[in-house]
Amino acid sequence: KVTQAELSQFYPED
Amino acid sequence: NALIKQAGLLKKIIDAIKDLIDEATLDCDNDGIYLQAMDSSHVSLVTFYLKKNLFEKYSCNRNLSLGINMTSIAKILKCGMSDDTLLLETNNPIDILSFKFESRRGHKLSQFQLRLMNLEMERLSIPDTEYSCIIEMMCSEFSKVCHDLATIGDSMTITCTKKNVTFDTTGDLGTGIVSLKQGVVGSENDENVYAASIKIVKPVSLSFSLRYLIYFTKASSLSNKVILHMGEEVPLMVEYKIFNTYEEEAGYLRYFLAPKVNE
Repeated sequence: KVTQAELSQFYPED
Repeated sequence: NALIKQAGLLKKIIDAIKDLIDEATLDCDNDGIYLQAMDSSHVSLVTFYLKKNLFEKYSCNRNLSLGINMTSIAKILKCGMSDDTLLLETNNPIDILSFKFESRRGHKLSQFQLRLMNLEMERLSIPDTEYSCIIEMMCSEFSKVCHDLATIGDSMTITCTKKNVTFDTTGDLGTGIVSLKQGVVGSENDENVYAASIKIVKPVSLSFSLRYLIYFTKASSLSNKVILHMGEEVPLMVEYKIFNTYEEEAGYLRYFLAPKVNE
């Protein structure tokens, strides 16, 4: 199943 | 204080992001103006940096964070003509941003004030990334590929190898694939050469939502070329360089888009 990832999965919060 | 020679340039920059984000802060220091904001679904992020040399005159003697509503600033910028000069100023206390437009021949002056907002923005930290593939192509070509493939499918897979970059999609009606060969990007004997300049460390193939990619192509009027930065397991970075009226590089507009992943 293909799903849309969110940016927070790749970049930490500042 | 920031004086920009052509108000139309700032309008183009804001128009390229206003449909993606509702609000953002303009972080100003003595070197320039920086913005970072995520769209409401947290799938894409936009940043821009307007360096001091984008402006005819620029001064900022202390760090400022100006909370802006994008629809509102776009409305004000629409009131000026694209070849007006535009002076941006803040008052003290900092609760408004003033816009003074002056026509090229100096016969018309207009002034608008934008009420600033107190924004608590979620901020992501984007590390310096070594991308596996850097693809440079004409903006118009990237825009056409995205719009064409969006008529067929919802997402687009970008596959980059040493020899070419391919864009493909699948939808209910069928499939579409566009391939651009590695080669010089630009004009040759007054004819556009539609190819891609590829710098590659390792081949990459990733899928992205076309809806967001199409939002990004609104920046196409800023530059001739767009640069796609791709790496395994990292969001795509779509970069448009910003030039001042002397054609010097004076900043950038970057969009980041999280990939679609197989679960």
